Amino acid sequence: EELFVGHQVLRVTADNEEHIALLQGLAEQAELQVDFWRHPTSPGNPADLRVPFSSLQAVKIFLESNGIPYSIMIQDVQELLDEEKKTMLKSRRM
Amino acid sequence: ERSTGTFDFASYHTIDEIYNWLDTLVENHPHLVSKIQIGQSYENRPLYVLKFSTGGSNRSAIWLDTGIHSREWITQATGIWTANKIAEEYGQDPSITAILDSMDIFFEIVTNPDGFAFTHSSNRLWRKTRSLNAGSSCVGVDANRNWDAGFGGSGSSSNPCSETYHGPYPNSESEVKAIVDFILGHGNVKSVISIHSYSQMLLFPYGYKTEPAPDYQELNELAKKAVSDLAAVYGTKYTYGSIVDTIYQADGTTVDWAYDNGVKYSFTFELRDTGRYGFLLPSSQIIPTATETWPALLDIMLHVLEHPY
Repeated sequence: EELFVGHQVLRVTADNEEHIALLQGLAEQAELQVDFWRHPTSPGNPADLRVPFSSLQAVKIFLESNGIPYSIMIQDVQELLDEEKKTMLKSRRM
Repeated sequence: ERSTGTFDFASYHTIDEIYNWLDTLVENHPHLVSKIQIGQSYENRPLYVLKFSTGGSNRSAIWLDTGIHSREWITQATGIWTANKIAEEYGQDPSITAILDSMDIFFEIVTNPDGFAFTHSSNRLWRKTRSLNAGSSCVGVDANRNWDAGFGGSGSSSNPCSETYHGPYPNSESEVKAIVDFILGHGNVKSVISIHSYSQMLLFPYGYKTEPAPDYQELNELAKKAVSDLAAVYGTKYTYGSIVDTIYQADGTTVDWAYDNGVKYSFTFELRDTGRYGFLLPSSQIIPTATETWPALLDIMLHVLEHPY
């Protein structure tokens, strides 16, 4: 089973088309393994990126150095997954 | 005796639990609901469709599907709740009763069963099918880029490792081909509604080209009403419009194919996340999500009934 320990989902709000183009460039960098949960569409609309732990620093530096504002939407994906699994088991037991 | 009353609609379920529940629904509503198999998935799982019908032959029909992107769990869960609602409300709610008195509804809840099983067994964030791609170590095709409508355009990817990989050729995925064959074979499907999550949108053709669909005005007005009635339930705000205007160019999608094949009322829902959970929407939001989506679905289905073509 694939685990997502330390993976974070960043909510990025691109201010302009240049930011959007930069974000789309992130998708091309296969080695970063960024998984777009929500694609950048137009300035002001949020984009959500799941970033593996190993790429977090690089992606955050990329966003900060390009002045692209972001927040952490999900602090640790695996924690949420574990919670989801626990809830399912509880419901099944009930 | 098994009953839909003991099924926990407020929880996420495995594919086995959902497939069992389909049979329970049929058992509980034998004069309204039947289960048909329209094909098999890549890994030979049955592709089951619920048929809601009060009789007649080859009536005009509405197609609904959830779960074509397997990680979007809220869609399959909403599908189960909605199918149950259709069965329970026939004979009670005037709208759904009027619809089913002269139309059929076909509802595929687990549209991507291999992907869905994989989200439970190995990777909760799996989106695509599970077909093997020749010459690549990456598995799966984005089933919502595999339809023969602008197939292979820049609004999809030719890279098998991408989450929007369009596949080797249109309808290469048996899960897509089965629906194509079913809808073309039926010949009287008047609406296709494909349900996704999570950006809270109601979208209609086109995605693969910028020119407005010939029925743009009508589809836009209907979408406006539907999202207004959806928002009236819990205040969940949706945006609406054509795919290419509202999000981005997307090629090879379900609803563009349906529209190009004569199905005027083709829509894609993107259900909630009202918070910051994305695909990992807590199960406590299943019932509210399904409950708010119901009036919007009814708006569209009633419009289809009242505007035969």
